[in-house]
Amino acid sequence: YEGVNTIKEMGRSIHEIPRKE
Amino acid sequence: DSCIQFTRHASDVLLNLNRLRSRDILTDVTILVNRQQFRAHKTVLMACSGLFYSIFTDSLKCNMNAFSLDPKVDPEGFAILLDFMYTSRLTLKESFIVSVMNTAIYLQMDHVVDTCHRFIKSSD
Repeated sequence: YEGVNTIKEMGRSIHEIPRKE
Repeated sequence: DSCIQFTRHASDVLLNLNRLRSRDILTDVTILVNRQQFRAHKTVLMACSGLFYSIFTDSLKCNMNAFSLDPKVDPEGFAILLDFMYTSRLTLKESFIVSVMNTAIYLQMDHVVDTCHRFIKSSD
């Protein structure tokens, strides 16, 4: 992303699939 | 213009893929190594291994759902590399490092081969 101000988000980005249902 | 980069996204996605593997969800291939069987996702295998990339981009082979590897391949070495593909962590056990390196050569995972080689040389 040249020339774009990038904000870094350190937290989780997506849901976590459980080890079992 | 600005954007938000989620720095953990790649590892969060890989963790979810490994959860799908461990629950055998949407796995689409069985890899047979001697008498051991490993379930996996073709897309992950071909993203990480030159050998699997060649196999699954071959129109005659890509629809097969089971593959036997060369009998010289060590199941433990393959298991360590399969875990690496899904976790980015390569288990280094003194007794297995050579077998992991040889399996990585067979699977055409050159960067892993180089790293194993450097590790073996440094521990010598």
